[in-house]
Amino acid sequence: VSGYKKLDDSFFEELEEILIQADLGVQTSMDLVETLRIKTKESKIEVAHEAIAMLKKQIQQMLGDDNPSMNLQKDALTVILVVGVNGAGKTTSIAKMAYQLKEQGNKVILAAGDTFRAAATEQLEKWSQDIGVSLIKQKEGADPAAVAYDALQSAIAKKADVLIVDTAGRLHTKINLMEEIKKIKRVLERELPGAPHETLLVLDASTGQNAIEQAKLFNKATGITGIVLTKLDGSAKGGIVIPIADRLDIPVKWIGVGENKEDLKPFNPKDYTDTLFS
Amino acid sequence: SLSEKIQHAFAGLKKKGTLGEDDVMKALKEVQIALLEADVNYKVVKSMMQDIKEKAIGKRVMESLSPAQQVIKIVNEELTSMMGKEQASIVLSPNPPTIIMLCGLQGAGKSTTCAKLANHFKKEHKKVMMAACDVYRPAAIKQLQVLGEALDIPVFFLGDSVSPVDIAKGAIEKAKKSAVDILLVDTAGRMHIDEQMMDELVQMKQEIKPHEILLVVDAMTGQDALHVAEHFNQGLDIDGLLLSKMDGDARGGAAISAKAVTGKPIKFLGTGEKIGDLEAFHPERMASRILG
Ligand SMILES: Nc1nc2c(ncn2[C@@H]2O[C@H](COP(=O)(O)OP(=O)(O)OP(=O)(O)O)[C@@H](O)[C@H]2O)c(=O)[nH]1
Ligand SMILES: Nc1nc2c(ncn2[C@@H]2O[C@H](COP(=O)(O)OP(=O)(O)OP(=O)(O)O)[C@@H](O)[C@H]2O)c(=O)[nH]1
Ligand SMILES: [Mg+2]
Ligand SMILES: [Mg+2]
Repeated sequence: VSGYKKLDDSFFEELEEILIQADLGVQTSMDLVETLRIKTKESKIEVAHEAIAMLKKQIQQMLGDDNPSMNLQKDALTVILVVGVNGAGKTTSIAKMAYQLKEQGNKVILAAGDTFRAAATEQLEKWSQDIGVSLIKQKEGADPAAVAYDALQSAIAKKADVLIVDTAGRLHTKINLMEEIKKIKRVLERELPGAPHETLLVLDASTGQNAIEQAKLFNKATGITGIVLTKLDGSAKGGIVIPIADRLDIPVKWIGVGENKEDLKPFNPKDYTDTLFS
Repeated sequence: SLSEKIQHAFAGLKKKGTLGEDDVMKALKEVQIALLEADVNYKVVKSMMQDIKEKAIGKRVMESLSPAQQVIKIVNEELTSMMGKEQASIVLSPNPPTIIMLCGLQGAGKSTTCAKLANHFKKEHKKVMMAACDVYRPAAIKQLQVLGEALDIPVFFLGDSVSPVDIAKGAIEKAKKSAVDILLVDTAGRMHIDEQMMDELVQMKQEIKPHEILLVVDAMTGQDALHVAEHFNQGLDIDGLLLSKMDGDARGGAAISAKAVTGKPIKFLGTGEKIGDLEAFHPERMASRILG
């Protein structure tokens, strides 16, 4: 796009194509390009790279300009609940977060809240051993709310700094599973007022428009304080976080860029917006 | 729904009398938007709209008493034909074991699908075995073992410090000795742009010569589905596609993109987390789902 000499129709069409292919969605892409057409005319911008810079600013505003941070409690236990659809990267992201928080000097405890899927507890257990943090678990088929309760009691007793609760993957369309996640949240809230201090929605960067529906329904069920956008080391851009931030006011807090424990970075709106056009 | 939008686009025009090309183009814009919102890839939508436009700008629509209905029919026909007509199934080899290899991105549903397929063939009275070739993901081998145990289907494994190719070869030897009819090879999830991991799959294909290579694609995948399917097909010449998590409310445009770019048939649908949640693919049903 930077090769264009003038801001003609094909320039704006190509911008729209880039946004749509980055999964921003048709509506958001058309709106952004339409706004850009108007603003470039108003500001008498006639050079491609200036127009692109203006578009990037628009997108950054939608994402929220400043780097969103985690709501970590000072000298008190922070409880983080992690939710999302099947296979998004919840368990792996929890391991990455636990590693980072431990490196920062926090005492971290994990709760194996997925009591449904084959070897889900074993998967988190391997990670907890690898990282060197305690894991609270129960047998397969146990009530996940009971595991959450157990883990919270243990975290309080052991004076942990952070408790991260893993949950089973679930489609937002499954009402009984969404009720289950509400119950887990209620149990945490009841046992520690203010908990969970963060409820993170894990979203796979290759997800299409369905991500908006996911964000809406998970937000409705438990409230979502932030998104972990995973698998950005692929070719997908994860653009659906832009309409999600704009319409639901939910910020991206972390990005996953690989399968190892170090592969988690804080979300930076400017860097992210730059990669949309790289 | 798209049908309603098309009806609406034409509703205002009926009073004018005869339809012009511009009128039909207005309705087609709705179709283009609907396909993109259904996650069909931008390039695939562009080429589909060419075909749809050619059929729509003609007597069939413009001289029809119900042009909206005609346009809806054209779009439906286009989608259904793109989905593939054949009731594609897995053809078993006359020299057992038939080797089926599953591949795809991280978290797509391969391991779960592996068990579902194993169960599907076991119910058809075939002797089945699974091979645990994911040596990277923590407890991946355990996951397949737990699934196999519940189904009373043997899982061949050599732990996670043996190469996936060697595990697969060992599985084939064991399968032949145990008169196994079908061997399902589960592989680790990987990015299509990870050259080293894609080379590993190419090497596995060369060494074990699977009869069937299935790419598992998450039904909620967006624009990237095209690139994923293209790369896996270029590297492996896959035999079929399998769409997982169809029990959600994703429109599933990824199916069209993957099918369009590979030309390979969609063989099965994953429709839930339980072992029995595996269904045959029906092109017309998929077409109407994508149209919403
Ligand atoms: N390349 C890459 N792979 C990732 C990333 N995050 C997670 N994965 C992989 O994605 C797959 C699924 O990750 P999990 O952590 O099991 O996902 P989950 O959401 O807990 O899955 P369920 O509990 O089954 O719903 C694994 O193979 C992970 O290694 C990432 O940022 N990049
Ligand atoms: N709702 C639903 N969930 C599914 C379906 N297929 C798989 N899953 C779930 O998706 C998640 C990921 O499944 P896995 O089988 O672990 O995926 P995978 O491709 O083997 O993952 P990696 O080996 O890490 O690449 C699990 O929570 C499964 O239960 C499906 O058709 N519907
Ligand atoms: Mg998990
Ligand atoms: Mg797997």
